[in-house]
Amino acid sequence: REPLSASMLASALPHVQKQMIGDRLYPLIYALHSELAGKITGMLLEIDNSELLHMLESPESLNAKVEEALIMLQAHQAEEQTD
Amino acid sequence: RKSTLNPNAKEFNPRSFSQPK
Repeated sequence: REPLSASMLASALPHVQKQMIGDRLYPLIYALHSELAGKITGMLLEIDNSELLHMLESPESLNAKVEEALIMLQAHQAEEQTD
Repeated sequence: RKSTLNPNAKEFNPRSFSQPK
């Protein structure tokens, strides 16, 4: 598949843009954390599209963001358990 | 730059996994 470009996204509706990016992001995240891939992808999709496109090109950026999402998720789950 | 991830974000449903183009 050709890489997703800003111009390809520009012709799509906003929610379709997120789906297009998510379709590229999900397999990368699945390779890192299969059991949480859907959740982490959903969290990352709230980031600006320009930054998401950069993350698709940059494994280091993506890994850093995935780690950040995991920490947030774990903190959130810990919080729910103490309530 | 603020980058706040929302743990309550909706889970992504990967349609391309079941329906490849």
